[in-house]
Amino acid sequence: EGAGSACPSCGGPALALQAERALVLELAKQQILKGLHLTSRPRITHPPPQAALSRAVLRLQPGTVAPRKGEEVISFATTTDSSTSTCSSMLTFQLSTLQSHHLYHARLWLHVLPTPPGTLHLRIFQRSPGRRHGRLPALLAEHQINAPGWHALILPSGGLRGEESGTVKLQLDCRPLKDNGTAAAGPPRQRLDTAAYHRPFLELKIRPYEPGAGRTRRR
Amino acid sequence: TPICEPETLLCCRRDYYVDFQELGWRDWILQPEGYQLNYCSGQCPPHLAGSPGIAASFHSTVFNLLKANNPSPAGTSCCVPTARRPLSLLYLDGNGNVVKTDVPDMVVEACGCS
Repeated sequence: EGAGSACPSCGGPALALQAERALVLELAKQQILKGLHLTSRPRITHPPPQAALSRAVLRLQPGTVAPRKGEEVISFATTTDSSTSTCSSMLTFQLSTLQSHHLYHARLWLHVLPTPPGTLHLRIFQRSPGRRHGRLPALLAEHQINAPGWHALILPSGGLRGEESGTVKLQLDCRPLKDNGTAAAGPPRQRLDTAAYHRPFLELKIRPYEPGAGRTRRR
Repeated sequence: TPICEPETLLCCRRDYYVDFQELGWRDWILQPEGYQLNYCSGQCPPHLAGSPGIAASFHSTVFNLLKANNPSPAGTSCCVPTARRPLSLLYLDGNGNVVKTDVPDMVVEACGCS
């Protein structure tokens, strides 16, 4: 307010509007970083594609209450092998929060292209952290898919483990099912769609470990 | 709680909207576009001590104690938040993951005299 006015709380000279604005913006930054338990704002080096981001924002629409004292996370996959649209992709996720949080809900969202008629038998393996290459990764889940489009595949939240670096690697393997229900041999013909808009992602619900939970886990 | 007007001297809530664009943070905070950084300011003379701005019972208790014990108390009463609500944020973490979380007690809804 005017230069002559006094601060209503402490009686000192009131701040000039500009100075008050700068102070409030600084306070806002500190309040938000403290509320998110961050020491500084994240540096986004590889933002996900805008199309995939808008899908995620729709899925996590604010206003619906986040889990009490918990977080919902959407982590987009980076496929590591060249054949990005076959069913034998390796999906890599960066999830450093898995080290410090309890994971209690996990789903893998995949977009399946329109495929020849028939059911697709999909198996999801996880290359366990620290395991030597060449050994079979652990089978996490099996699903049967019989329609194109998005599929939310439930994963055992207890089975999903991150490596020290926070990396989670999921190996997909899918085969068309023959009429007698056995998996057809030969190279997988079905195609996953991992293009920008349809990039596979993990949808997780996590909450911080309660104090003392480590003791029970260790025991 | 009265909303602070320029001439308000007594305890009130000052509403302040902060746009994340103005912080230069719209690249990592996806939703909402900003939030109310309200704060409490103003004086709390003795007859207002204990008036929490939203309910009178606490105020009358304190006021009666003041009258009974000492009409001019040594301590002072301060204008403080008496009700706050969480803020739901959707943001990108350092790995490019989308995180949704509720930050508790982020928005001051009511002010009162301690």
